[in-house]
Amino acid sequence: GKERLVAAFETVHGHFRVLFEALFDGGSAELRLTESDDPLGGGLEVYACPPGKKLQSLSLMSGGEQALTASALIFAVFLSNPAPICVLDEVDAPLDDSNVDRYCRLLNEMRQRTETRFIVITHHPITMARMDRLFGVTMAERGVSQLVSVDLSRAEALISADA
Amino acid sequence: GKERLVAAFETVHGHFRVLFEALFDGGSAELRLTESDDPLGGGLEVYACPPGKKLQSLSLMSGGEQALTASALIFAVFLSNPAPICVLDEVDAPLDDSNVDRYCRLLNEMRQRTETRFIVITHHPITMARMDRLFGVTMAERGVSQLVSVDLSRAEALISADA
Amino acid sequence: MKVTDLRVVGFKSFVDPVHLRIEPGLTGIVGPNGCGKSNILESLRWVMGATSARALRGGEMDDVIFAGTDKRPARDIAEVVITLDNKDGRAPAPFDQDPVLEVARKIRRAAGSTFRINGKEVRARDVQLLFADASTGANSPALVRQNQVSELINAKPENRRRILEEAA
Amino acid sequence: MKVTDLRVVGFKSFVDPVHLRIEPGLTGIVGPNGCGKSNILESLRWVMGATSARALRGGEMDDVIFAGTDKRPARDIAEVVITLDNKDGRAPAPFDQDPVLEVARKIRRAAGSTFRINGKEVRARDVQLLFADASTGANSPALVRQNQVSELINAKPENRRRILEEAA
Ligand SMILES: Nc1ncnc2c1ncn2[C@@H]1O[C@H](COP(=O)(O)OP(=O)(O)OP(=O)(O)O)[C@@H](O)[C@H]1O
Ligand SMILES: Nc1ncnc2c1ncn2[C@@H]1O[C@H](COP(=O)(O)OP(=O)(O)OP(=O)(O)O)[C@@H](O)[C@H]1O
Ligand SMILES: [Mg+2]
Ligand SMILES: [Mg+2]
Repeated sequence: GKERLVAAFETVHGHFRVLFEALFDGGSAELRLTESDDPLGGGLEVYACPPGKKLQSLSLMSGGEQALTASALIFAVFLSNPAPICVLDEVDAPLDDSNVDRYCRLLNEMRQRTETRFIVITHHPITMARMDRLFGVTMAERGVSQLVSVDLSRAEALISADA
Repeated sequence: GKERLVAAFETVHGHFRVLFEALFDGGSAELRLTESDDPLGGGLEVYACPPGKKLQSLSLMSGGEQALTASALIFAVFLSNPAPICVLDEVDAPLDDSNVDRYCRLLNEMRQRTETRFIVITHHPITMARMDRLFGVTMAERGVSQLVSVDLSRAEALISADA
Repeated sequence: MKVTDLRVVGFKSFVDPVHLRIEPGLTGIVGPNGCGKSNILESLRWVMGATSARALRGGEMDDVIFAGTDKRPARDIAEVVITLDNKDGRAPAPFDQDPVLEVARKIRRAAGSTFRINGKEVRARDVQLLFADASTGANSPALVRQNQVSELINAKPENRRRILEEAA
Repeated sequence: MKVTDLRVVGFKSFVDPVHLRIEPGLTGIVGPNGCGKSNILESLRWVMGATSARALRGGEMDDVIFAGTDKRPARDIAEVVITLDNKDGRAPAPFDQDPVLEVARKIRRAAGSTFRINGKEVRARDVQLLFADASTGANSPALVRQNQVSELINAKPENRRRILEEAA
């Protein structure tokens, strides 16, 4: 019921603030439950403000800033109630190199604090280099997918030319 | 009226097929006007099939394949009726390196065949290297955007660290 | 409960059998555009009991079955098996004593899907509950689809609440 | 008609005046996340007569005015000016004789926008028609927003037709 939800909200909110500030090297963020007549109704409002900027609605943030903020929210939920598996499909696509680096640092921290197993789909060489192991998906025969275990140098070759 | 639309359709369809085959080094693509009772109604169906694969609905294509197909469609419209200006905001984000190269080759062809002026927003070093000129947007003062003209080496530095 | 293996055959572009070992820590998946990376995530969501074909980028559920290429005929069956380590005994009865669970989903063209846990046929509902109890499932916020990140941000507040319920 | 310059002041994160020369060929724009690249595209669509605040990622049109930072106060006015080369004389009357057109849009907080062409106040409609005649405009398919590419692909066929009308 409502108590469980409010307790979950407090935990996620706490983690979200810490993760956001770590990801953006500052700034501030918070979650707010919007009121509603239905006790289990209402929505979740997200407020976030990168360092030095004014607090604005999330939709005004840039593509990269939204990707980092959403990652902080997803990982905040994790820390409250770790899932056994997490798959991130090109979440780093809109990020510039320095934010990819921060995203990877956060991934590393999640790896140490939870038992969650992460599958990270990426085209970014920086992200690839931080993985514990790498699999390549190729279509040696057009239209037919194969899975091969690869090392870093082979992975980089895979993304830079037609496999 | 209807004749103009059908004529436009024929031109766009012709360009789309040529551009798609150039982008994917083969395969086939076509546009179809769906019928409707209203003479100016009906929609535009897009069929596309990368080389070696079976023709499927567009939604089954991958993120990168969709980005390339959509680019071919946008440029096909251009060739039929060139716009004075085109802005592409990180259209290359979902592409792997070899597709970024193809996308750039297409851009180059458009530059030669039309008078359109292109503004290409990108994080990709390959795309940057193909531009005629580069501008960097920085926030030396947090929250305040400045525009500076940059050369390639300065541009790469800009994306790899906090400006 | 730990997820240890994913086996896929006949699902989308994975016409030949493929086995992905899922170990602790960070496993990276790389490859050119259109090679099948996102299809792997979809096979995982599908075996966990996904019900919406549209959320798997198809028109109908049969669209997940290998449709053929210019050299290979289409298939009629797709199957995905996910292996779970249940040494902590947290799976619901009657599987609580099994150290390992193999959850399988099989679809036959025009005939629908069947689910099995350790060889015993079960309902879709049983599989969905199994994963919900383990804080995961086909719609878990921890399974982040391509381009989904900005959807989460631009979603209406009511829809974002769902993410809290996962945490509860 | 050729587009040659864009000048922005007080629009979103461009609180100080900025001038972008737009030359033939390919002009690249680069920079870290959140620095203001997409805001440039939005300033272009805005001066061409954009009417939807939501399509400019805001809640209301006043959201395009500089909202301030921790060191600078918010502004009350935003202005964007786009310069067009009209040596081919294709602009509609009474501007067909002018070799250069400067189209300006200015917004004052809580007071709405005004449009001018070469200093003469005009209606939004006049500006929208000027650009429509030149095969461009705030909703031109040639102005591709971030993450918009997959929207085009996943759009319903009726919505995709709009792209053909541009070509007609
Ligand atoms: N039922 C099916 N049978 C055969 N192939 C299929 C089927 N469904 C989808 N595909 C193929 O799978 C491919 C898409 O794979 P996927 O989306 O996993 O690529 P990806 O590796 O994620 O690429 P990207 O890096 O561009 O996101 C498409 O080319 C499509 O033709
Ligand atoms: N009215 C406004 N006043 C001040 N700043 C604003 C205003 N509207 C938006 N911004 C700021 O502009 C920034 C977003 O800029 P923009 O979307 O152009 O970034 P970008 O360079 O495209 O980044 P990315 O590479 O992540 O896509 C946000 O950080 C936001 O705070
Ligand atoms: Mg993908
Ligand atoms: Mg942007």
